[in-house]
Amino acid sequence: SERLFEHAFTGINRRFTELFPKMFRGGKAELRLTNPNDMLETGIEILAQPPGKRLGHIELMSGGEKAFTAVSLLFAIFRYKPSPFCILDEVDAPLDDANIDRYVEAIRAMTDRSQFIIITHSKRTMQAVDVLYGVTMQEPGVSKLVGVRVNEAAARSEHKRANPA
Amino acid sequence: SERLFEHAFTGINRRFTELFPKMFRGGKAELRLTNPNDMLETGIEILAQPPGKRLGHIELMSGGEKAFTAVSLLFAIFRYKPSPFCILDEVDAPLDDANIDRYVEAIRAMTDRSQFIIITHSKRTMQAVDVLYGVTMQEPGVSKLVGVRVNEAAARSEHKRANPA
Amino acid sequence: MHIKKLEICGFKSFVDRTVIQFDHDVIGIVGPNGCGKSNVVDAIRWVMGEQSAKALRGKAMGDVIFAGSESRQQAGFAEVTITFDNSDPAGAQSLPLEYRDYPELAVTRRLFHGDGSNEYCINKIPVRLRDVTDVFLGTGVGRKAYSIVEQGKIGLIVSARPEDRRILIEEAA
Amino acid sequence: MHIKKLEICGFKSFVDRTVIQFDHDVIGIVGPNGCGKSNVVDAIRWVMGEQSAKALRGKAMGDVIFAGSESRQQAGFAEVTITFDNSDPAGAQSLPLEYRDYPELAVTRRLFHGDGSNEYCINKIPVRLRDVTDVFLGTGVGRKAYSIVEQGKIGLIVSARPEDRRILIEEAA
Ligand SMILES: Nc1ncnc2c1ncn2[C@@H]1O[C@H](COP(=O)(O)OP(=O)(O)OP(=O)(O)O)[C@@H](O)[C@H]1O
Ligand SMILES: Nc1ncnc2c1ncn2[C@@H]1O[C@H](COP(=O)(O)OP(=O)(O)OP(=O)(O)O)[C@@H](O)[C@H]1O
Ligand SMILES: [Mg+2]
Ligand SMILES: [Mg+2]
Repeated sequence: SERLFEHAFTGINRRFTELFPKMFRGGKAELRLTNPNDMLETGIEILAQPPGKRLGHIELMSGGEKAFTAVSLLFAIFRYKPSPFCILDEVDAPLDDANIDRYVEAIRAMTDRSQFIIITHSKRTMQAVDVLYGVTMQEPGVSKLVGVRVNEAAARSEHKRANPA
Repeated sequence: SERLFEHAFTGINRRFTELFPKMFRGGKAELRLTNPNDMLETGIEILAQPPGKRLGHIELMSGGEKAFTAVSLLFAIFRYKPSPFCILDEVDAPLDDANIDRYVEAIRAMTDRSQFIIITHSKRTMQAVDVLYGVTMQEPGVSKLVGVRVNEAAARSEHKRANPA
Repeated sequence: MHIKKLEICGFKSFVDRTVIQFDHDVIGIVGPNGCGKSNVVDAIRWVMGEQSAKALRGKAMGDVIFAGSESRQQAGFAEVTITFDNSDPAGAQSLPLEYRDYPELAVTRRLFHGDGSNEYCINKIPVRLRDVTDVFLGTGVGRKAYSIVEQGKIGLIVSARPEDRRILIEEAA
Repeated sequence: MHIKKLEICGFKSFVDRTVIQFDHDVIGIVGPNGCGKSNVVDAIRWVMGEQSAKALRGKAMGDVIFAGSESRQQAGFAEVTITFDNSDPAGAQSLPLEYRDYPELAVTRRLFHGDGSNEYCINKIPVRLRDVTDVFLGTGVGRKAYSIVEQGKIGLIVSARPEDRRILIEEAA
């Protein structure tokens, strides 16, 4: 319904405008309705300005900036209405090292409400998870779960950071 | 013209069917014309079968398999008609470590005819190039070339491998 | 409603029964290209009641059944069971009455080759698809537009037309 | 016709004159997201005569001129020079007669803010756009459909409709 959509849009936009500068360490961003008078049909535009750069539509940004802006939006929606779990399949592929650190940091901050399942090829991301499952196809065409590595250090230090004594 | 297209298609397809099993260490692939009777309008389908798996259209493969199949096709076109240089912008983003090794190995095999410019975030790819240019934006919005690292070891050992005494 | 474990059998490339334990906050899944990581995501979507074959990267629903390989023949059925932790009273309250007292909630989906009809169970009791979707809707687990980000989907959000992007907001509304 | 060097000035985020030497077989370009790596690719496309603003990720051709930042104001013009090694006789033969004896071939393109008209030079001599494209066509450098793979383009090859994929073959034909 119209009011629900408007309430969600406002709540998500507020979180997005807060979260973007945190994730990008600066800059600003917002969502804009293409047709504010029509809540049932309006589209959503994403305007963003990475730190030190000019404000523009998301399509004008670099490949990694676009992806990271979309991730910030997704996380803003997630903060507005957390799901019990969130699955992220190779979302970090276009991100540089600094942005991967901010990506996993943002995920860690949401683990109080939700569980995260992250699929990745990045060694950097792998170091930040609590447990690592490997999937292989030793026998062609047949998937097998192998090797579980529990990241005791990461889990414990993050836990302390989230719950100072 | 029709004959030129047909000649190119045949030459590229031949190289693609040869190159795919080399890149994937097995399996097979081919291009197929959607309308073999109409060289001016026909489309091109890509069929591929990674080692041990079943033959299918490219859209049925995993994200990385699709990308690596497309890379094999691009390299096949390149071998049919080499350009003096080739620019690859973050082509390796969805690839696992083994496929990145095969990607750079295939590039190295073509350096007798062409020069390659590779943009990447992957440390693995970075170790395989001859020279590494870093671009930064210390001053926001202003690009600056920094640091050049010449990979003497890589260049020399690859050169030896390509030109056994 | 955290996930406790996922059991996959005969689903896509997981022909052998595979059990994945999910008792951590942040779980990483890694492996070479094509080894089956995204298939795990498909299994979760499927057991949650996904009805679109396209959303599962197939042409028909039967495409989720292990189709055979060099060394194995086609599976007779695909089955996935997802088990949720139901120990949080707040989470339990959002469930239909009959499930509130269970410490765990196990949802199973099964599809037989050639059959075409899906079977659903909750805690081993056969139910209909709508019982499954009711459970997921109430607990918020069903909000997959933004809680399941498939490979390549981030790029779609970026390049989407403004009218198509509203789905993200609608699902959270 | 290997590239010897690229000089970029006032083009997109390269407001300061930047010189990149290309005297190796395999050159890697790295850096953080948004630092300007793909802009280098755009610079090469642009100096080779690209006429579509969209292909350069802009709305109008003037978008390639440095548009200003927090600390700098807009640039008055964009200029890119690409210098090729012309020491290979086989490569030289594919050039128009007047350029065959030069050891190097330097192509320059310049666009002034507000002006709208592009200037082209080959070895500092003003020429027309078609002279530039003739040079590139003959040497095979112009086959950019498959020799310049932009960020995300691999995904487009995968998901392209069969009719759209033929461009790759046509360009090599
Ligand atoms: N019904 C099926 N039966 C057997 N194998 C299947 C079936 N459906 C998909 N597959 C196989 O599963 C593989 C794809 O797995 P998946 O997409 O999970 O890979 P991935 O690990 O995510 O790889 P990437 O890192 O490249 O994204 C493909 O090789 C495909 O052939
Ligand atoms: N005309 C212009 N003037 C100033 N800055 C510009 C101009 N055009 C583009 N830019 C800036 O250049 C940056 C994009 O650079 P580019 O696409 O080369 O990044 P990249 O290094 O490839 O990053 P990624 O790793 O994310 O792909 C953007 O931040 C954009 O704002
Ligand atoms: Mg995948
Ligand atoms: Mg880029």
